[in-house]
Amino acid sequence: QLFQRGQLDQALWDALEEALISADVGVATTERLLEAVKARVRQVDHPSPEDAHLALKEEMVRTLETPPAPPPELSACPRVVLVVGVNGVGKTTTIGKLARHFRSQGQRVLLAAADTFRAAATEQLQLWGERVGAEVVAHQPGADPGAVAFDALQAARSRDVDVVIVDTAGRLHTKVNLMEELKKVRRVLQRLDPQAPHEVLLVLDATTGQNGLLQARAFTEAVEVTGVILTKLDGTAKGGIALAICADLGLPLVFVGTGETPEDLAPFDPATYVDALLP
Amino acid sequence: ALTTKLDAVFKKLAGRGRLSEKDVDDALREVRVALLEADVHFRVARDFVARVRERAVGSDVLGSLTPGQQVVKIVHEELLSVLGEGQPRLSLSPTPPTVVMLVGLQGSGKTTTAAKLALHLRKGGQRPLLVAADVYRPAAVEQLVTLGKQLDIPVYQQGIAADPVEIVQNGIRRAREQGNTVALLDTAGRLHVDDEMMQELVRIKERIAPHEVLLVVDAMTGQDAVRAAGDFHQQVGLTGLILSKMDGDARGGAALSVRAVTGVPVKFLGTGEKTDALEPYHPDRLASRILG
Ligand SMILES: Nc1nc2c(ncn2[C@@H]2O[C@H](COP(=O)(O)OP(=O)(O)OP(=O)(O)O)[C@@H](O)[C@H]2O)c(=O)[nH]1
Ligand SMILES: Nc1nc2c(ncn2[C@@H]2O[C@H](COP(=O)(O)OP(=O)(O)OP(=O)(O)O)[C@@H](O)[C@H]2O)c(=O)[nH]1
Ligand SMILES: [Mg+2]
Ligand SMILES: [Mg+2]
Repeated sequence: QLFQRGQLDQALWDALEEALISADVGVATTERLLEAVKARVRQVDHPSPEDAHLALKEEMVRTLETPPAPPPELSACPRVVLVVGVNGVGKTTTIGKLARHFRSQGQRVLLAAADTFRAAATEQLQLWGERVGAEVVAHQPGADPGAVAFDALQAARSRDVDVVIVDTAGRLHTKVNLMEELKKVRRVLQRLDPQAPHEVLLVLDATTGQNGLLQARAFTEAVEVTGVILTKLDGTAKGGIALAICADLGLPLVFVGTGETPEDLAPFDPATYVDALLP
Repeated sequence: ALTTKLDAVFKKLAGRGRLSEKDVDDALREVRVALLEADVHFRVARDFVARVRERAVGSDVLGSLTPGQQVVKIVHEELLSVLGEGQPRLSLSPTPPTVVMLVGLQGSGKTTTAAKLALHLRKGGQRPLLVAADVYRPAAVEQLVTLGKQLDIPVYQQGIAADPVEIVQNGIRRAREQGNTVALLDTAGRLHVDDEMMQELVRIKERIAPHEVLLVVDAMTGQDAVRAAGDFHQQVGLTGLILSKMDGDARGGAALSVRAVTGVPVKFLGTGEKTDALEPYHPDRLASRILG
């Protein structure tokens, strides 16, 4: 009902601002988007609310499309995917879904249980591995995550695996020692294969507010994130911080998580995402 | 910081005198932005700023305070009035076991918080029993069992084959038989819009009448906090909030929003991944953090 007004009045801009802020797009990105829309509608003779609505959607899609997702490294053998992010966002579950996705393409998948800290983290990944047909390399609790990653990549090579996905412990980006640990895991992979990890995927919870931008910055700074996966979009949160992340950091969104089963993963589609955010 | 921004807004105000409406509106724009950047809900921020405006317009610039500090002082006081009392307690039942149910969205920290609460209660002389009522998440029962072993706190579980309502009822019976004074129920993460899963919580609550229903809220939650917490409160009824992952740099504005909309008290803060990382709630510290 945002667009049943007859004209472009301040009430319309206020309504658009509320829609964006309420979706966690954030103040700065919202201002930037609305400025761009205002500039565009100024060039139209008798702009209607529908014109503004459409222009905003186009601006948002353009923001989300600007960092192009890098094509998957299909020649790498095995391709190494490192999954990172703060606590509880859905990394382990997403890895299960990614594994199912690769398996459905006929690929052999191996999972590295490099979260050696959290209670039953390894068991959780092992259950996912059984569920989707991926083998899991794990060590005992408290083991060095780098050692798990190393063994997993070694095993993947000797077993002719196509994709290795490395699960890491959730960690707040403000914890320097934990971010150093993550850098070390990446270095271990690089030592075995200078191109590895071919992808570093940051998992972000759609319910996260402005902190998501800080997370993206910190993880990118530490381990060169190549793409973002937005989870829990089956809830009511819109994950609008993704717009700020694309705009400010140029990170592409690659997948969205829409539930807790293996099939609940879809390639990120900007138009679908924008339609859900701003119906 | 907000004070610096407001000082800049007010440095045109030469000496002492009343703050004009225009002065206040300029300052409030900064306050509103600060709140939104801190993840305070859009409408909560708007209502909050309206209340601050009412108090600020026409007020004198006090003693040695700069006008900016004056507005911040009013903002701080208004924040505290919403954020409520520090150190609220868990209400322990005169007829044990006290039943404490933990609920919330997926990944918010319920299982870890259940273990933390159990440890905290034992340090306070209670005999806690943890009850593993999440039969859905892979290895959720193992997670709670592992935590229980680490703390030497008993865990009641029936694996993943049983109905959570049955598990909870049997767990409380076990607590009664074994002389446990508190039963802490760890439930599965769920969406407030998943009717079936929300109904499960309602059925559990009706069956065992918990003394406390605590919503675990991730400190980095954004605008959705109000919707989710509001739905949990409306459908299940909450007696308290626990803000988890407060050891990060999320400003925590979700707490203000949830307090403003549900009035439910914040009982504890989760401040780390280890089981001893549970702290009492200090509203004044949260107020400073939200303001930035
Ligand atoms: N509704 C919904 N729940 C999800 C989604 N992705 C993950 N979850 C749930 O979120 C919770 C946390 O998922 P995990 O995979 O354990 O998250 P994690 O990032 O590995 O957590 P840590 O390793 O502890 O940091 C679980 O209950 C998952 O089922 C999603 O897309 N939608
Ligand atoms: N840094 C930090 N991490 C926390 C805190 N509380 C919980 N965690 C972490 O957050 C992640 C999720 O915690 P869980 O206890 O599994 O969350 P949950 O709500 O039970 O998850 P579901 O059962 O899947 O809904 C784990 O990695 C925990 O170690 C906290 O206060 N600080
Ligand atoms: Mg995990
Ligand atoms: Mg849990």
